[in-house]
Amino acid sequence: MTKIIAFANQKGGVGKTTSAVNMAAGFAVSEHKTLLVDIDPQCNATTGIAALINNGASDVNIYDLLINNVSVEEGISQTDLKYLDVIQSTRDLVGAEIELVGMMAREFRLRDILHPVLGKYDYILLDCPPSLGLLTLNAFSCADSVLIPIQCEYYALEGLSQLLQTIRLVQKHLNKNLEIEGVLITMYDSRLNLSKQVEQEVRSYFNEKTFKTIIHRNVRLGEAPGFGKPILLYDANSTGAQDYLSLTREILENET
Amino acid sequence: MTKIIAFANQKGGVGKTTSAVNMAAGFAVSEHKTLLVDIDPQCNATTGIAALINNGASDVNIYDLLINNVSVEEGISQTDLKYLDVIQSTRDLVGAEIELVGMMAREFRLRDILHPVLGKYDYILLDCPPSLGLLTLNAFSCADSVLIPIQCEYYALEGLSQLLQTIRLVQKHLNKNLEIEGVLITMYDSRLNLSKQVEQEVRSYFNEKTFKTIIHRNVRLGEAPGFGKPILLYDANSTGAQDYLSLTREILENET
Ligand SMILES: Nc1ncnc2c1ncn2[C@@H]1O[C@H](COP(=O)(O)OP(=O)(O)OP(=O)(O)O)[C@@H](O)[C@H]1O
Ligand SMILES: Nc1ncnc2c1ncn2[C@@H]1O[C@H](COP(=O)(O)OP(=O)(O)OP(=O)(O)O)[C@@H](O)[C@H]1O
Ligand SMILES: [Mg+2]
Ligand SMILES: [Mg+2]
Repeated sequence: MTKIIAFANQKGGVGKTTSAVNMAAGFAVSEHKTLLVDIDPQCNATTGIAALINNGASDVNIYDLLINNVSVEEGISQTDLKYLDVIQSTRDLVGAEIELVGMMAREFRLRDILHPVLGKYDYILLDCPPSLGLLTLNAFSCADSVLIPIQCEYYALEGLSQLLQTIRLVQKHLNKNLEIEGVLITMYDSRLNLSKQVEQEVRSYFNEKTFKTIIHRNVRLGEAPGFGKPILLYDANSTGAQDYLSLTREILENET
Repeated sequence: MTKIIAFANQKGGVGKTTSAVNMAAGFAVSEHKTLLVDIDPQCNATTGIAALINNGASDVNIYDLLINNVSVEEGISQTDLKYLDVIQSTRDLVGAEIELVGMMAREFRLRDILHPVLGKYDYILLDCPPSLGLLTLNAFSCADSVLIPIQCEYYALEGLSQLLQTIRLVQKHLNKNLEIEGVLITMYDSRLNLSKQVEQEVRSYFNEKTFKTIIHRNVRLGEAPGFGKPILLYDANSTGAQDYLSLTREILENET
């Protein structure tokens, strides 16, 4: 049974891509077949694992699948990690939201595209852009759950109510089975009161839906994308790698 | 002569709002009549100066102006800073991009709205959402220049070529006078190599278009929005306040 998790939050720069890339690697090293799908025109997740895509690279991307009806099998690239495949993004996706507006069942394009490969993977992870437009709605319409990264900042707290409202609307009109996988506290700096305050607010608001694992601010997480590698392959001893491994374990334990 | 500056970068969380809010306060305390316009559905700039809007609050917002044809004068709120006015955003703006798609001259809605007040202000600052959709295109179509905040991170460097390409397209088709006000290095941490590397890359790529002023990482900048105040009124002695004052001076000196 494949589980599809969307990494979403319309607030920018909260750690969606960093979490999607590093969770994809975490599941793959735990020998769960994983597909990482980048649906952000910024292509950051595509960059974040670029060094792992060698001979298995496909020249078909998510835009070809969403807009040009190319079959999903053609858009899948293999990586150096045996259990990790990837569907890459492209800058052309920036126009997709306007192109999708006029299409029939426009919120379900991604669900229909991924349908043929559902049985092949244990996890499909979707990295969303920082907005609540049609690309993110497509992710919500096919996902089983949403993982919500939130950085320890005041503005990041503010956007949560809008995100939850959108999720409720999706549950009502597009995907009644959509759940919240959990809220993930990111870029936590234990020296700062602001980090502690935001953590307390998030835990009191979301209770057990807040992951026990916290992702601490760790410069190695910011360096890894420059080498096109997830943190586990860039610096396995770093706090960042330990934090994302512990999150992988926590999600796998929740499943059982 | 009014100067309109758009604060834009499709990469999320790079400091667009923090820069727009604190530059608005910087210009206002230097006695330049300033209008801050929040065109992001996240409403962060609206939050960032919320404590300054008292009796002068208008219940009309940018959505009413863009979509419901309310006159701009009705959407202007005064603040406690004599030379600072504000047009607030609303969550309803999330639907505006789709609603704008079918409108005539949809990229010029904001230009037409602001036209009547051009003579009233020295500076109009536009805080853009993290995308290159119709809201940001509206900002580019009426702006004189774009101020591009970029955080000292690898992913933030990546997005610059796409942003420059969009600006070139806008110059060709929508607004031939659009210039780059400058590239602003934000969240700089002098202890990190990553910060130094990104700064070097930005300066070698943009040369004199990179502001001399650097905005250092300073937790006070992250705390201020929780009090609804720009940094100058929250903690004038902080590094953040000093950095944004020095940037205000640098832009004002460039003008003469
Ligand atoms: N725990 C962390 N410690 C230090 N840096 C981090 C951490 N998590 C993410 N970063 C860095 O912070 C920046 C923002 O993270 P990221 O790009 O993953 O966020 P995002 O939510 O995907 O952004 P966007 O909204 O643009 O898609 C990136 O440059 C990333 O490398
Ligand atoms: N120099 C700085 N030092 C410390 N924190 C900062 C600094 N600049 C901004 N921040 C904080 O970092 C976060 C991101 O900044 P901000 O929200 O201004 O970016 P943005 O580009 O407007 O984000 P979005 O893409 O979501 O619109 C905010 O929580 C802000 O308070
Ligand atoms: Mg991202
Ligand atoms: Mg912002």
